[in-house]
Amino acid sequence: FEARLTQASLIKKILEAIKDLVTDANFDCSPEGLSLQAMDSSHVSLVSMVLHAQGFEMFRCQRAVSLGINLASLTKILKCAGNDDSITLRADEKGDKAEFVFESQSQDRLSEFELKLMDIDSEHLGIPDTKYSAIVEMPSSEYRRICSDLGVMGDTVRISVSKESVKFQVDGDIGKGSVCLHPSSVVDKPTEVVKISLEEPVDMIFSIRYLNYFAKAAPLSDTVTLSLSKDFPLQIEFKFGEQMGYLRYYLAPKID
Amino acid sequence: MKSQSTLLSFFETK
Repeated sequence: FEARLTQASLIKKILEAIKDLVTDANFDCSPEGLSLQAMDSSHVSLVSMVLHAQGFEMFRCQRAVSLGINLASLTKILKCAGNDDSITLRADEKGDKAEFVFESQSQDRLSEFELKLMDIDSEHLGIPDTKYSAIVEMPSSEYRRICSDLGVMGDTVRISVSKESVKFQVDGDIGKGSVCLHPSSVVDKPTEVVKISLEEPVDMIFSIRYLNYFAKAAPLSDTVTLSLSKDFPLQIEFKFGEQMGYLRYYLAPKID
Repeated sequence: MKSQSTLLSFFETK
């Protein structure tokens, strides 16, 4: 397996967005691309990442291989890569180590690292194709701000989506608060748009702590999509451009 | 009082 990405910053941002939820994960390499699925230890949330092969500058994978990686170790290695460096990832069939090569844009600096891989027994979950009742698209910076603002007030947030608005409400020890967003009427910048597609109104409660973990993915995409259905896990998606891939989180709801 | 569910009750293990 060998793959080369022009910008190491993408991998660095992906890692930042998942390393607080997951400690070890299998990076699954196949001819289609690189993917990862992992749950947090309490099985409340799940991360699903896909990088399509066509998003790479070069991608070669003769047969599927899983690279079991400790994310703290990978973070240490990626700290040695500049944001604008290209990154080449290599692994052989034995699958006991992975090789990382970082090259500066001017090609005058080359650094190489080898990471020991581990055997990870991970449970793969089948996520059914779902027709969600409510889909909200909003700026990821707005999502991050709401989660961090409301997170200081309480542990859970009630998300209510209607045709007219999406409302985030918190009820905590010191008091309560809410933020309500209406779909944008005037659109200056596509990245500032709030869009709501609704089959039926949804009103659900989630842990703010997890929503805040997911907000770490905000640097990956200008917009975020929240998909909700009653008594079903919330899906939060950050897309890396059109053809590149995505990072999705799933969060189990609080239920009666 | 609402309690936290887990994903295992919604998604099947492959």
